[in-house]
Amino acid sequence: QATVIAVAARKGGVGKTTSSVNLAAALARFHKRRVLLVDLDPQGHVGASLSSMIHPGGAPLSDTLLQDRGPDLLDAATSTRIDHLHVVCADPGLAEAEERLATRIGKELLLREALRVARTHHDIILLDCPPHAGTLTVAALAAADRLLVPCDPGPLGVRGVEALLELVGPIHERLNPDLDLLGILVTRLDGRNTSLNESVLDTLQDRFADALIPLAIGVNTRLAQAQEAGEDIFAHAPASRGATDYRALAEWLVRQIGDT
Amino acid sequence: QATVIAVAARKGGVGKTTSSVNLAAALARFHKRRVLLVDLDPQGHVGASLSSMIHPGGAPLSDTLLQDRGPDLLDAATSTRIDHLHVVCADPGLAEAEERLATRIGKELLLREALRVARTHHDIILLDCPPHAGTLTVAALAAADRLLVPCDPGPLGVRGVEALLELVGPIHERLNPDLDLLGILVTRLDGRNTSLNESVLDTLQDRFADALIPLAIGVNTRLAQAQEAGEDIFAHAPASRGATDYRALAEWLVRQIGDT
Ligand SMILES: Nc1ncnc2c1ncn2[C@@H]1O[C@H](COP(=O)(O)OP(=O)(O)OP(=O)(O)O)[C@@H](O)[C@H]1O
Ligand SMILES: Nc1ncnc2c1ncn2[C@@H]1O[C@H](COP(=O)(O)OP(=O)(O)OP(=O)(O)O)[C@@H](O)[C@H]1O
Ligand SMILES: [Mg+2]
Ligand SMILES: [Mg+2]
Repeated sequence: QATVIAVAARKGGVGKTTSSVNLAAALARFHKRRVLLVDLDPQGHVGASLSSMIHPGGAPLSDTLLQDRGPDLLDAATSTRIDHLHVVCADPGLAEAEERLATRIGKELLLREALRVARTHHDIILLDCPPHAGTLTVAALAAADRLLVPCDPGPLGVRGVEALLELVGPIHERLNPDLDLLGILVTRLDGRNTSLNESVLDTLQDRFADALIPLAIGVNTRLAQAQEAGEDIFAHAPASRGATDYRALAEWLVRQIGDT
Repeated sequence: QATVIAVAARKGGVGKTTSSVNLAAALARFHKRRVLLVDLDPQGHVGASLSSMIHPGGAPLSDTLLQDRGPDLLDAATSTRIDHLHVVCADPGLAEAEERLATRIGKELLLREALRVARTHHDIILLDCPPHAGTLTVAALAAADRLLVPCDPGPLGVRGVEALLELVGPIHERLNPDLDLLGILVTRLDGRNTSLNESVLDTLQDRFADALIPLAIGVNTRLAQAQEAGEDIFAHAPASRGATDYRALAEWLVRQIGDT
């Protein structure tokens, strides 16, 4: 059975997609985990970030989610040039599908159901969430075993963490008692901003002590360049700081979730 | 009659809030415009960014929008320590209000109606939008005269601009024929990333040539520090790069919209 990890944050632009993509790639490349990366953001930036790596295929995700009989996310999955990595891209119809799902009975548990078969075919499933606490993010948290919350080193990023963790309580109680916080990941850490970093890291340490992941992702323009090239960081710049940081994150993650 | 400017981008974290707040402050401080800054993002980051400047007051925005008789946004407005700047903060109930509005008749024109009185009391009204093309963003575009689209210097930011501009067509046709693109504002420009900047700026120039605002906002940690202190950049670090950049943007804006 796979471990399902939701990568979510209310705040926009904190590195949800950059982390989902490169973590998925590192787990597949260096730890031989069978990984399914699912894009739940109608912006479709997972597909954009890996455009040179993804093989054509898979039904539109919006069709898969909207169908009446039991949806199976594997219908929407396709392989990539990276062994062990499969991807479900978000199609433009996903925004409208999210609105149409808003009034469906059991919408919050739809994704959990849609991942049932996928869980037996993969070791790790990563869900990239949109910067919006709507139907898809709630459904992702209801389907997940673990939650990874990226946070950029600014006061608004920290507020974004708090806002997301407020959602976890009710979801834990009513929809998904197994949901566990994997950790808070500081991203886009810029070594030049020592006083801001110090104060933000102090705040995170005070408020979330044990939940703070003991490594951070530094600012590295190679990560954006890799996105521009449509590649993961390991294909684009394997010796870069971004590659080193995400590889270290994958190592930490594998130790945390043990042998699934 | 005020000029209403929506500050919107599908992409998260591109500087919508940072730009709305500091542009509003610059217009009030240096151009003596009567400015109303409205936070349409349930995250409530306008209030957080100006927490040391805002006077208590104003009804919750969600109540104002949900009431049956003609809503008036001025009911939710309050003054600040900056002369000529008033603010409407987003309250935590705004997320739920957005969902409840989704099925209301005429929801797309609600904000336009709610701003009718405010337009006669102010010269410029800025609408900070959430990173989500939902009811509130659509209502903001339906209420606005001009549209400012921040974009960070990365491939996903550029896609975010395209995704937002796709919304403008149908809104222009069916809801708001007066809506005009004010421009695309490049934010968080980091002088060290010359090759990425060049390629992103080239792309923006190719695709949106005349719409690209002829100045950019550079990366400046003082902007995040100001947010941490709950102040606009002019109160926090008036000699900083961030202050200079947003002051130049305000000057450009006043020339563009003329004497309203
Ligand atoms: N460590 C990093 N160093 C440099 N740039 C980064 C880093 N992480 C992310 N970025 C850049 O920051 C921007 C935001 O990252 P990303 O799109 O992954 O965030 P997100 O949380 O998924 O955004 P959204 O809320 O829109 O979904 C992108 O342009 C990305 O290239
Ligand atoms: N020019 C800049 N230099 C440095 N940091 C910046 C700059 N502009 C914005 N930031 C920082 O980047 C982060 C994102 O900015 P901001 O929150 O304004 O974006 P947004 O588009 O409003 O995000 P959201 O999509 O969550 O509403 C914030 O932490 C902010 O402090
Ligand atoms: Mg994303
Ligand atoms: Mg914002």
